[in-house]
Amino acid sequence: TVGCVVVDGNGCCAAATSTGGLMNKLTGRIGDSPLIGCGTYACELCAISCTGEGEAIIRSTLARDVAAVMEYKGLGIQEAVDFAIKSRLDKGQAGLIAVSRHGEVACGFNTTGMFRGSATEDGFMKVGIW
Amino acid sequence: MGGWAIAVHGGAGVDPNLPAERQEEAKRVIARCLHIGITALRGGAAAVDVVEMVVRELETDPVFNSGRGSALTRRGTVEMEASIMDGHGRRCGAVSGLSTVKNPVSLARLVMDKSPHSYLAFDGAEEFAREQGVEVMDNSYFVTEENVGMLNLAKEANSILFDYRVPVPGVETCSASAGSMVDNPLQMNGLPISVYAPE
Repeated sequence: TVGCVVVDGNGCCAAATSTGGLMNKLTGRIGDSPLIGCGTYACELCAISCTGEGEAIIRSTLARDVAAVMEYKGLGIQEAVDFAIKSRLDKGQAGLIAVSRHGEVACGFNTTGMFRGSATEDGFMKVGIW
Repeated sequence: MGGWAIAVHGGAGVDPNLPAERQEEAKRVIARCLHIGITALRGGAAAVDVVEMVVRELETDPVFNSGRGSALTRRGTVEMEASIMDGHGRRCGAVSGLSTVKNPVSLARLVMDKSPHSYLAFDGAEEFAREQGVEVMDNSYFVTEENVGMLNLAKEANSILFDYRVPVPGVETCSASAGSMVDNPLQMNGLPISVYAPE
């Protein structure tokens, strides 16, 4: 699974996710990536793209949950990501990346690693796995 | 306003034994795609155009599980899926079950921009792709030798019905039932991490 989240110079957020799914999956299986609110979500506040065990991401509507705790609990983006990863996945394992309309980036995962990279206008850039 | 920002991922559940050269290769692809997005954002591009552009690049590179290099179904075919969402107006588009479209994320974008719906799947999505004239490829374009090997490993393990386990090379046997899960600290969804290695 691959994904990208962006907030542009006008403060607009967007997210996109694409995947082949799980190796040796049954034909006809739908994962989380195309399900808006599960593997992918964007609104005025933030944008999120998820990856990992699709069935857990779907059950927890993971991407929308990050946006919801920002909207209703007023959490910051990294706090919201940590909350969702820690308390929404039950025994499932997944990771996600997120940006906020204020130009912040965040990520979280409870797997051994997640291929990821991020950059901001003030010159920050990072690429990581573990 | 805090300025622009971008983040990219290539999948979670990385096999902790991933060889160093594979790690470096993955990092190079991520860095290259980040730079494509950074250049576009510096040029004033809109967020929804940048996410599509970056995910297209990731789909085209076989290193990650999407587009070319997608994981395979039990029949050895690809069934790709993608979605895109514009926070401005919360518009969205999604596709599933694609087997010929070179860049699924761009078809999802067309569903968002050029159709009255937000999600098309399987035959309907393929039909819409032809109507919209997007680039389609023969199924073999998407199938890599490495993924055929991974699929065969999974089938040999004969445990795919339950735990999608792909035996780690050198492991004599691989439990065939979900019940006899080995308590392996590196689990994902209660399954051995090796299942998700290609991810």
